[in-house]
Amino acid sequence: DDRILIRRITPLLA
Amino acid sequence: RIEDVRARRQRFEEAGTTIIREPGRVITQERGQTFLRHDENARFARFGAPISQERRGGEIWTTWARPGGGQLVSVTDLDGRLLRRIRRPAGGGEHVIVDNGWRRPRHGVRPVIVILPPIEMLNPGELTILNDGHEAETFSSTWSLGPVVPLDQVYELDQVRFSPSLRSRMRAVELGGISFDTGSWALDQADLNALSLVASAIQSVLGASPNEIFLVEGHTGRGGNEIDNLSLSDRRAEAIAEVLTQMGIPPENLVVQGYGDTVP
Repeated sequence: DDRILIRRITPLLA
Repeated sequence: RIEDVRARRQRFEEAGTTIIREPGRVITQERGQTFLRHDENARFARFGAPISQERRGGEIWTTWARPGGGQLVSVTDLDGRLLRRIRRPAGGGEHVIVDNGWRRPRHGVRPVIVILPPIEMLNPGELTILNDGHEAETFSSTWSLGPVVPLDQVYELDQVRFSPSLRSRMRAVELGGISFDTGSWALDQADLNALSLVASAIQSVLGASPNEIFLVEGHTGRGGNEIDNLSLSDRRAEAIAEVLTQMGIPPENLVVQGYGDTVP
């Protein structure tokens, strides 16, 4: 399916 | 439309890597893995022409004046790969808001993929899906949650971007109200209405913590070919990011990536 997801990724980042 | 992009693709073979160039994007295939990259500075054109661009060793530093004061610096390597994003507030100081590593003497085109054990507790039911019944608070509260399982370390942007098991450590909001026509990345008025809710949710997260980074992920179904799907999903994710920025979300707080027909 066509999907758009938005994730806050700051906690994963150096 | 994707047909126009397809017609303008050029394919090269280089030391075991297939490189596909198309307008605005480069796709590399190596050892069974396919990666798409786009110009990481393209969305900053909204700030107008850069006020400076200089080469520092193997890096290119491009600086824009931000509307309302301050500066944004984008540091890339000579191939345009994002290395760092730096925010310089009007009042002075400097914040590295994205650090993509790449300072070690290694790597060709492949980012290092990190494989973590699957998360047992995360099931599809935990994905927050945007629809008409939701309030902006639903999304901002999903985004304010920490990793679903504790992390032992932190990572470079491209590790997060290209490692599904890393990304799945953070909860995602799916934009259920958005639909695209086959082969197109155009958005219509109904999509824009749905996105204003998303923009206000992101705005409220940034109001409390202005240096948060959001990844806008594009995914397609299995139909069509892999390269078209990658390109289309990346263009759709970028279209979403552009609209969010028109609605007030700073472009530097967003990272965009299309994943084609791989499972989200």
